Amino acid sequence: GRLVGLELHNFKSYKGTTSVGFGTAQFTSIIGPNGSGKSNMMDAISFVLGVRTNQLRSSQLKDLIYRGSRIEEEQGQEAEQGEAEAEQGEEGDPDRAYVLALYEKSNGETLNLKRTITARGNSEYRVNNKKTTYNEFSSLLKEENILIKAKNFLVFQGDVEQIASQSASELSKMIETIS
Amino acid sequence: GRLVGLELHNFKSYKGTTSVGFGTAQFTSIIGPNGSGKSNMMDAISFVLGVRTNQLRSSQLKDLIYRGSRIEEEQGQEAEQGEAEAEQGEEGDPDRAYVLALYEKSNGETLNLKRTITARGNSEYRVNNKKTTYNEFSSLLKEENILIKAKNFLVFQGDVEQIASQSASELSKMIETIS
Amino acid sequence: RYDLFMTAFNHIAAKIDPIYKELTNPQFSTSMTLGGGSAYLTLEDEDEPYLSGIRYHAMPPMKRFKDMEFLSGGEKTIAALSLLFAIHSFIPSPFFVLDEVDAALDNGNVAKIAKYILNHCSVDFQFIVISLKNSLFEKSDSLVGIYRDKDDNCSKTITLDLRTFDEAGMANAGAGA
Amino acid sequence: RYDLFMTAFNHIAAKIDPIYKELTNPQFSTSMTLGGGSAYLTLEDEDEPYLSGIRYHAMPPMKRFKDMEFLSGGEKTIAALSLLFAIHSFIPSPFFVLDEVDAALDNGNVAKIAKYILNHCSVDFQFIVISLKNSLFEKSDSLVGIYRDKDDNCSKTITLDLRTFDEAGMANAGAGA
Ligand SMILES: Nc1ncnc2c1ncn2[C@@H]1O[C@H](COP(=O)(O)OP(=O)(O)OP(=O)(O)O)[C@@H](O)[C@H]1O
Ligand SMILES: Nc1ncnc2c1ncn2[C@@H]1O[C@H](COP(=O)(O)OP(=O)(O)OP(=O)(O)O)[C@@H](O)[C@H]1O
Ligand SMILES: [Mg+2]
Ligand SMILES: [Mg+2]
Repeated sequence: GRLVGLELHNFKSYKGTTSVGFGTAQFTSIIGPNGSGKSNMMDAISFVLGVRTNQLRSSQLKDLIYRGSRIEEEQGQEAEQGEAEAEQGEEGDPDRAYVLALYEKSNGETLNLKRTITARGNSEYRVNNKKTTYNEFSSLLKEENILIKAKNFLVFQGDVEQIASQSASELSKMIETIS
Repeated sequence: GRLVGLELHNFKSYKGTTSVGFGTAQFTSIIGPNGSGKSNMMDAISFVLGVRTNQLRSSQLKDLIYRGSRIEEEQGQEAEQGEAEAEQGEEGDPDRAYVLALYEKSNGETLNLKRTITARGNSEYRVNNKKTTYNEFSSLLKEENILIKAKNFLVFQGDVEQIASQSASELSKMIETIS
Repeated sequence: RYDLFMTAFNHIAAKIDPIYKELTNPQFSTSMTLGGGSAYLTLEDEDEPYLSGIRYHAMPPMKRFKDMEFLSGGEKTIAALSLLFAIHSFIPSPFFVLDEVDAALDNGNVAKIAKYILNHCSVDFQFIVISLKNSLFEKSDSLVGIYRDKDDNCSKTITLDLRTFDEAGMANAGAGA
Repeated sequence: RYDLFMTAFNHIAAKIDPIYKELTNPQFSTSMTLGGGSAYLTLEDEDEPYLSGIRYHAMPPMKRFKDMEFLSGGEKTIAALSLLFAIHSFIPSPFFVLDEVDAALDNGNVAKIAKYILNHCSVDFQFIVISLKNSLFEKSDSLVGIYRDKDDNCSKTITLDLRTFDEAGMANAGAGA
């Protein structure tokens, strides 16, 4: 199978709906300046497949929803310029987000994989628009050799060297997950 | 003051004596392919100033001495080619190493800073060839604003991002060491 | 459980060395090293392997040290990618997403990674690679360019299929990036 | 103890923002952002600061998030270097050794780092930088080239003073590297 395209809706730095198609390309590169949103795109792919939030540089699901306004500092540091701007931004921020992945199986059948963050802060999985549980979702992916627990096909920024120098027991755990 | 030059003797991947001069350059770059020995050169600078071995990607001082032969595998994996070669290498390996740094103070006076790894596996500090203790050595460096404990002037490979995302208490500890 | 584990381990252990040799293959690098490096996996406890660890040893071409902690940053990156590709040979996930894995690599090694990807990507093995180095991304089939829309304060994307360009067209595309 | 700590803190806190602005200074980047970013330090406990923490906030140009965990890899690198340079302004160590700090930086940011180094290096502030990116090392006064001597199985060095080359000579030296 292959990943044919993605649709991000208010996910991280992607406001509104953004569609990206991979076409028939077997080797696609994502490029752009620092801070433009490249790793956020990888987070979108990881998110839709069911990877946990703490792997996506966020502590809670709400952090994954697009925010246009200034973050309220815990210590109330808002004395800086743009106080009024921050207020207005708060109102404009969306309260839900989703990522949709178009996946084409080797037999030509297309799967619409969708994961949504609801206003209550939960996440909901759908396959071809039919709601499913996390477990059903991940076993469907397992049939396609996409092992979310092992994450052997995802290398997050800065993690590559650690893969070689992980401890003997970590490596054995990884092989155990795969077998 | 400034670092005028270095002399490495059997230090890490530098066999025999290697001298490097920085001349009057204010901005020097160290370049070379992967695995050539660039970070080992930084380890030499850190070592001679008194930085602890665990910061130099090594668990003991002996690891810092040049080794030409194959490492004996703990599990005795030596069945591979080069068995005889490994034996011969063992004999040829040096049992001591040192790094000498030529440092010129702002007043023009030159300091010869030398740190040696002895055959017994200890390290010895000398300033202008006079043996000194670690504490005298590091207080001499402190006069030159070289703070070995804070290491605020050394950024090891892969560590730069961590400096920005260190915890609030780590940052406070760093400022406390400097003050 | 023992059987499953050992099937996976034996398969991966058999693949790791040829893959490592292909990635460190001297055909690519200018220096005439004798052959690629060598890499292998060993079990700490042969009887109950899933309860103990697996050690990974990699030795770059012309080097003598086998343990990971002696390798440099770039050498570790190559060893890590070899391990991932060896695991993939056992469980062929349909795609890989790699985020700036080339950060510590010199130009020679970036070229080897690019060559490996071009040799192994297929309809069933898709590579999605985030990179800042044009010596890697210019070899891909297509580019997804991400930029920050300053007015709207968000990220936007444009897609470019490189296969539609011939060599000359490629140079123009680069100028526009 | 309080006085010493606060002297250091106040000095560094006052310097961090101008340095961050200089490093993210839009004069360098092609996009006409309004001004550099902004960075500041805050104390968690004003009364006994040495017992509590110091928080570091940095906001790249045209961005809205202040906390470190929202920054990208490259943005964190710039924030980290700003902090180090701010600390240096309080305790001016005679030299800095930086090992591939440019690994996560795009070409625009590499150019900004190079410009900052060129503007600030002096007889009393020496930079020794390990880098794989020619857009950084070609700007230095001198190069220490390290290569592996295959026969002798060890590292060797050659030194090259770039200041003796004019522009044309520079191009030749690059070809030889
Ligand atoms: N929920 C969110 N809403 C809006 N913007 C966000 C959100 N989460 C993160 N961001 C922004 O995304 C940016 C980081 O993007 P990302 O990490 O993808 O950059 P990158 O392109 O990978 O950069 P680099 O090349 O430096 O790694 C940050 O500047 C941050 O402000
Ligand atoms: N005691 C030692 N004796 C001989 N060689 C050693 C010793 N310690 C480390 N080495 C060798 O040094 C090499 C690593 O060098 P170093 O880390 O300096 O490379 P580097 O130039 O920084 O590479 P990169 O660009 O990948 O970071 C290893 O390949 C290792 O074999
Ligand atoms: Mg990134
Ligand atoms: Mg290195």
